[in-house]
Amino acid sequence: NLSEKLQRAFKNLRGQGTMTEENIQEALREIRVALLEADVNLNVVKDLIDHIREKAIGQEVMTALSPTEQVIKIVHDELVTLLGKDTARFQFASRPPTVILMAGLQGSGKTTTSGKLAAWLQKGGHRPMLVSVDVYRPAAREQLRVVAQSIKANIYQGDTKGEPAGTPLVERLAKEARREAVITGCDTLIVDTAGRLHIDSDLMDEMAKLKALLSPQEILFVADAMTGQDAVRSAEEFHRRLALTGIVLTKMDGDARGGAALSIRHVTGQPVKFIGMGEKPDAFEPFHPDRIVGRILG
Amino acid sequence: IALTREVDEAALEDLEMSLIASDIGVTTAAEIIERLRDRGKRQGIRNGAELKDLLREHLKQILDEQQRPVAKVAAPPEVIMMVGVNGTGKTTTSGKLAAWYRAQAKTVLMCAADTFRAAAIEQLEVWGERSGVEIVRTKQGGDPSAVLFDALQAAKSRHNDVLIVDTAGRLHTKNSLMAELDKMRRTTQRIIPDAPHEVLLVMDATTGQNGLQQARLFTESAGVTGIVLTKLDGTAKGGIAIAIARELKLPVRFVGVGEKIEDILPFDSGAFVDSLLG
Ligand SMILES: Nc1nc2c(ncn2[C@@H]2O[C@H](COP(=O)(O)OP(=O)(O)OP(=O)(O)O)[C@@H](O)[C@H]2O)c(=O)[nH]1
Ligand SMILES: Nc1nc2c(ncn2[C@@H]2O[C@H](COP(=O)(O)OP(=O)(O)OP(=O)(O)O)[C@@H](O)[C@H]2O)c(=O)[nH]1
Ligand SMILES: [Mg+2]
Ligand SMILES: [Mg+2]
Repeated sequence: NLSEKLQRAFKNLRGQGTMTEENIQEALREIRVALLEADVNLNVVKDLIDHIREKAIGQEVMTALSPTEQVIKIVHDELVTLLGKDTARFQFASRPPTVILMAGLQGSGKTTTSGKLAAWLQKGGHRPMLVSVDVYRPAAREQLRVVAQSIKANIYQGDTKGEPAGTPLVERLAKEARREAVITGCDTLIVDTAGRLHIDSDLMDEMAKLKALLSPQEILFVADAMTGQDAVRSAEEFHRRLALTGIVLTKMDGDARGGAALSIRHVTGQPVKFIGMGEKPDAFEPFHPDRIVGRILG
Repeated sequence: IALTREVDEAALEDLEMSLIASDIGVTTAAEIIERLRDRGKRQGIRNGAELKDLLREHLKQILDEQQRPVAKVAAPPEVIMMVGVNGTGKTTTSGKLAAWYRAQAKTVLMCAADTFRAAAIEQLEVWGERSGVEIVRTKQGGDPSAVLFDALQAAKSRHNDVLIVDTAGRLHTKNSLMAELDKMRRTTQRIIPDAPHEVLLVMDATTGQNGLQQARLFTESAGVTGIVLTKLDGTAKGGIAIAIARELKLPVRFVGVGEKIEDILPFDSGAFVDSLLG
């Protein structure tokens, strides 16, 4: 593990001394490898190593163990700072309904997370309404309907009236769902959208149109915890087009280290607000930065 | 001849960065670049373009070494099982493959063995309609091994050329779910001794280093014979497939390049490496 590797890297720095550029070089290399193996983006790792180097140089070494402990502490603090020290807050509207727009790549967990978010809001005393504007994926709207039923949440089904799958239909359903939420006294509206590539300009335009139509309080980027180096590219583009307000990291019940969290946070400046810990509606938790830092560092 | 000729270190570093950026893995990238440096020195190759060509050749070789012709099936049906973690594209790929085999004038049957996830059976049924292929299904929450049993018997009695089995997404860390997959494999073997003939691990091209562990554990429980790399129409390079080929000796069989029925291609290592190196 990283501690053992750092112990070896610091074998010349036992006892007393000061950390210098030279004597911490090997340790920095080990940290770089650990972060890359944890799927943190290459450029984010570069920045992190620079900050860590800066903080380490000049530090006094007190005991044989201390260089490793000191550096691990620097790394740990640097990652926690990057992720944002506190658990991020959920943004409610001053006048209901609060609209939450789900966004992300194909298969990341948006539909499942929409259900989890509804269940979480119910537990908090809210009355959420769900709507799926995924008119593209086979049985997508049926999937959300089944999820809503399982947690007894309101869902606006709407009628596609045989209209072709496309942005006009998406916008119509979204508009109708918002009206329905107001009519039925639902104070939150969760809009599940189709998975899409950040390089699909028509579908990214559709997301922008949905945002303009709904003025959501939350635009959540739902990302898979096992995403590798590409995480920054998709997150960056979704953020550029939509101004994300938060991130949900799904499938954290696996053993992916989750370095994508750092990468996405770094490139969007937005906090990870929740994590998905399973397939059931209750497998949903607010995000705690220090837990994922431990996981990323292995 | 001096073995210490200079190699363009800046070029090597650029190549190493692009390998890491492709998700091939930092250690794998370092080993490949080290080998490239040695070869470059021995062959007196100095410029970046030539080094890149050597690298392209080496990466292609790693992949090609695992390509092997699909074993001839003793008697129909050929049974193809789709496995993998959640959301990678198993159901969509099942539909695409069904159409692909039909285009080769094969008769195809599909089995909806994901009886757990909301609307999974309905989703595969749409693909059945799109590809003109019948689905053997059971009720929601039914036993996956039982519906698989029915599908195998049906495919045998109807003499279908191919049976495609779509399974539920599952994380490789969930022991009971991996045991369920093992049980499905053994059920298949009991009914058709050489089956499943293909166990395709469907992997998302955006997957990072966790992909190696997925491949290891799915091979243990389900006997993976090949990879389908999906969502290559995005910006992710899918370099993890090279790490998997190198370490686990698994070939890539197909790539998914979109959400439509025709968006599936047999694996082309040259095209894959060209796109990876950019
Ligand atoms: N283990 C686990 N599985 C999850 C989690 N979140 C979602 N899933 C599973 O991941 C798969 C994909 O989830 P979906 O909700 O369909 O993903 P999506 O983003 O809506 O997919 P598209 O609409 O096609 O883009 C399903 O099998 C889910 O059950 C999680 O936190 N843990
Ligand atoms: N762009 C793109 N999207 C794909 C590709 N393959 C699948 N998808 C999309 O990925 C999402 C998930 O596909 P599914 O087929 O439901 O994945 P799955 O592995 O069956 O998911 P679970 O059964 O929930 O584990 C859907 O939105 C698909 O349309 C591909 O090659 N390219
Ligand atoms: Mg969905
Ligand atoms: Mg599926």
